[in-house]
Amino acid sequence: YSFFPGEPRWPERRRNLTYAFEPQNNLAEEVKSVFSRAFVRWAEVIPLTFRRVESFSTSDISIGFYTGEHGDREPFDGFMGTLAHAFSPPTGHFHLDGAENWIVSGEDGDGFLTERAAVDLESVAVHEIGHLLGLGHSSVQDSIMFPTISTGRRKVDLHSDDVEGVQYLYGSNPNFNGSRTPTPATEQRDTGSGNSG
Amino acid sequence: GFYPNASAIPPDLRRNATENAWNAFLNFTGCHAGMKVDGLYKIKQYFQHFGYIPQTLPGNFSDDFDDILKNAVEMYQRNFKLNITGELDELTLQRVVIPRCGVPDVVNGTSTMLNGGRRRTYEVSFSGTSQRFHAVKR
Repeated sequence: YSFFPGEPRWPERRRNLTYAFEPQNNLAEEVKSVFSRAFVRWAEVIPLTFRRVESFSTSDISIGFYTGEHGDREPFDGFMGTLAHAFSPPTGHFHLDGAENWIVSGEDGDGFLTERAAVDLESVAVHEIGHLLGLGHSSVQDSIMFPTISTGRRKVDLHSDDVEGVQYLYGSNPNFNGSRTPTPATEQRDTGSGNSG
Repeated sequence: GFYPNASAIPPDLRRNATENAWNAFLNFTGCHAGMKVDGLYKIKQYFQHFGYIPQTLPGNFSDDFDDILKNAVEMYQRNFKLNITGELDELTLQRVVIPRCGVPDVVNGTSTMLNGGRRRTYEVSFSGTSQRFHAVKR
């Protein structure tokens, strides 16, 4: 796991976060529920809560689907390519590329969707929430915070690498007993040399 | 578009993965330092977007496989745990064209992927009786 430079995180006084959706997207309840599930995955392991509200302008986290240039000088590039981006704490901006084919059912069975030209929305949501919380990209391929996701792939369970990273920032959820972690870390890190790359 | 599952995507809307704009990068397979290939500037722009080439450099890149690109490729290969060849080999480009998050992997020249986003050292000791591992952040 890694962090953004300076290890930004939500301050102590802002641990009960709210999120809202871009009103102009007119998202169906089924789509919004995908994000709710994604937030729960992180809330299970850290002492933060996430509550959906209607006020897009005052929520801590704002979620929206956009195409092309959308005001942050990070334009989306159309079908495939870049899928989404999110900002480090405490900015709270979470943008997704509206040009993609998004699968919202959350059903797959074996971790792989059949459609090769569609992207699993919950997988991307869980990843971007990691950025909203302060995690950078990880070189652990099975982690949520690995930068790429193949079309048709569904990856929503936090890896121990993700859990360790986010708990470094916020500590552990008192109700978290560690059993949620589905996959063990397969590599040794922190050998003491610090910076690399 | 939003679809409850893959089968719900109308056939006429199914676009296969070859429409990914980055797939054109596969044409650069085998390119290495010293070569000049039409369109190579586009992959330099890709690497700059994700931080592997400094934002301080102007984006009007040449088509030369120069040291800037070689360094970017090596850093990318290191981050993604690929063989560090400095060339646009097949495995590297197969990774490059996969859809991804838009957040850069490298910020201000420091990779955020290989423990580079933080600097930590540990003082390590083992308790003889409990065999428990202790680490102190410095």
